[in-house]
Formats: sequence, structure tokens, C-alpha cells
Amino acid sequence: VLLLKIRATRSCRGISLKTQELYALVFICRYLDLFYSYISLYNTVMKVTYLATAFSIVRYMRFDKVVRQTYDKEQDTFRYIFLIAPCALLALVLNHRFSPTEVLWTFSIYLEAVAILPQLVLMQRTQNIDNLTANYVALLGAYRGFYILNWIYRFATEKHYRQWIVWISGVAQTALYADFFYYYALCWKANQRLQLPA
Amino acid sequence: QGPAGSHDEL
Repeated sequence: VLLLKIRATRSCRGISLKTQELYALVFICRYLDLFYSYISLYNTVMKVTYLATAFSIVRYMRFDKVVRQTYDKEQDTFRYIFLIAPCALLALVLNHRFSPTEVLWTFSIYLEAVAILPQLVLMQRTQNIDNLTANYVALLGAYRGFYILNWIYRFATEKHYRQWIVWISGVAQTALYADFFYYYALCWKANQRLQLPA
Repeated sequence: QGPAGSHDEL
């Protein structure tokens, strides 16, 4: 959806580069297992797709002659360090196994949960949020939200399915969107363009 | 599949 917006409108107005770069980092740290484990063709294809789209978006926003001029750097002020440092620290302390790949994987889980924050802050500052941006954020929130249903199903049907780090992070991630979803639903019902209160 | 085994979700 986001690539569609950027390519079709030749603009990344209202999109946080910080959030996009955090997602690229999340996928790098999480999908290192592409090199040493195979789950299914679907799983591999999706991992490669996420990496490719994340890097493509960052490339457009940073280097495309037209698109980069529509990036509002002054408004996108969230500091990386405030998200990366606590997640890194937490991953070092709270993990299933203290190995490099496992700690990086855990870090990616924590970081993904909060990676939307720069985007949410930027949207609060944006007067006219375009529909594609609003829909993109809604879909991103719904994506992890729907996992919760899948986790409940798997917990009930699979014997050794215990993933508390993933569950807590996923629920926290979804909760961060609660406020956004509330206003998204209100505006959708009223058939109005999304506006977030300051 | 244990908790620290293969992570089969995306």
C-alpha cells in the first residue's frame, strides 16, 4: 500500500522515514534465519518481500529525486535512540536463549512493537492526512492485531506453542494503535478525512 | 518446536 502511494503520487508526504528505517532494521534482525533455516516457501517469499519493500521505500524516500523533496524532515523528529536503546537492552535481558541470532530476533520483536511511534507523532502534526497514509497505518496495525487471533488458535491446537515474548509484544504493538483506530473509525463512519487531535 | 527453536512466524 505504501509503495503504491509513493509510486503513484510520486510523494511520501506524511510518511515517517524514521518508522520506515526502523522497519528495515526490524526485518534485517529478524530474518537472519533466511541463511540457516527453512520453514516453507511462503515463509521465505514473505520474508524476502518484506525486506525488499522496506528497502525500496527507504530508497525512494532518501534517494529518489522527486520523492525525497516531499519528505518533511523538520516534522519527523522522533529520536531513533529512544526506541533502539531500550529495545536492545530489553533483548539482552529478556530472551529465550542468549545467542547472537536469538537476541537479535528478540530485539526485532521489541523494536517492531514501537516502530510505529515516529509515524504516529508525525501524523498528529499533519493537518491533512491523505487516505492512503491513513489506510496504510490502519493495515499495519491490523496486521499484528490479527496475529492475536492466530495465536489463540495455535495455543489451543498446538502442544508446545509457548511464545510469551511474541505475545506480549504483539499485544503492546496493537494497543499502541488503539487511539489511532478510534479516530480512524470515527472519521470513517462520518465519511470524513482522518484528523487526529493534537 | 520449542520457544527458542525455529521461529515460524513473520
